[in-house]
Amino acid sequence: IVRTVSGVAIDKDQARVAILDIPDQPGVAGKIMQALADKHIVIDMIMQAFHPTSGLSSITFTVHQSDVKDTIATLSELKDKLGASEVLSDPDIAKVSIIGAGLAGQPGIAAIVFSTLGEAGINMKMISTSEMKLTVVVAKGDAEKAAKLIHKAFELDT
Amino acid sequence: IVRTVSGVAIDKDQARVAILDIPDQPGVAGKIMQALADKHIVIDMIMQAFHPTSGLSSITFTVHQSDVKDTIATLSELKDKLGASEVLSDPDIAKVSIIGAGLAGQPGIAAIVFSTLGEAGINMKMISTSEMKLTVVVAKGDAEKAAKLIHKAFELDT
Ligand SMILES: C[C@@H](O)[C@H](N)C(=O)O
Ligand SMILES: C[C@@H](O)[C@H](N)C(=O)O
Repeated sequence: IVRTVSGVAIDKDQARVAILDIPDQPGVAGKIMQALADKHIVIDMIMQAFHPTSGLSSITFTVHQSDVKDTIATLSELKDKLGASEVLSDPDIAKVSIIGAGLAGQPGIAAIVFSTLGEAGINMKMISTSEMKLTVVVAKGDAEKAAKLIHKAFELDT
Repeated sequence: IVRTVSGVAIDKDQARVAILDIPDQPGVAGKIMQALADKHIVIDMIMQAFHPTSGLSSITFTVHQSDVKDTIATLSELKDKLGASEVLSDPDIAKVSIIGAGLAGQPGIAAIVFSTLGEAGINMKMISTSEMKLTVVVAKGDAEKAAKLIHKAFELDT
């Protein structure tokens, strides 16, 4: 099972920005993406999860740190047009990604990663997974320690 | 640019479940994952985005439809222990995934996908992206139409 995980990567160049409580209607996300694309902002991650209120949604992006100002400006412009409640941003993030084939079929892997970081007092600000990659977002200052602990938990140095 | 996108896949076997307003503290996600792993529930996607309230977080999962009852039960048990506000579930989802190398560097691709669906009146319930895959979650009844429209938008049949 430990050989399912093949490596850990760190990306400290991103920042996260979110636009909250937008109408959960067809075309809204397209409008937002087009506005960002028009400003030539390269989007790294896009996340839209379950919103507590039916009819509303929120979208979180990660962008390169050099694009944070433009991203906040673009989303803030849209905020009024869309009736969104707010635009949030946080530059203090690092993506720690665990890469491996067939991660998806193994419920225990995320449990190991999350508990390992939890026991070390490292807080996860965001989480995003796919079949090949589990990405946790922590504060920049926690990135190296998080990667080291995960390496150790999956015996990647042996 | 259109050759960056190589295929579209549909997965209609998932359901989504979320636990809302949990403490944004180290160890919390680990506790949740361990409880699910103990029940042998295979988790497909895990999403934790930007929460409007500092100190709180929400986590959304997709699980196989046959695991929805157990997932809701497990999360509901944890809900009181963690002080979470609610557990939400929605069985009417299909994952439509656009696969391609180097998706991440292309801001226009998500804009094309989201606008294409938006113009057809197809609502996106969730969105999750990585460098190699863009996954949108729509109602099961919209899946085939969404995949067809995306195929057409990226000229994948030509
Ligand atoms: C919120 C946003 O994703 C909307 N549901 C759309 O489909 O564009
Ligand atoms: C909410 C949950 O992800 C928490 N921040 C943790 O690190 O476990």
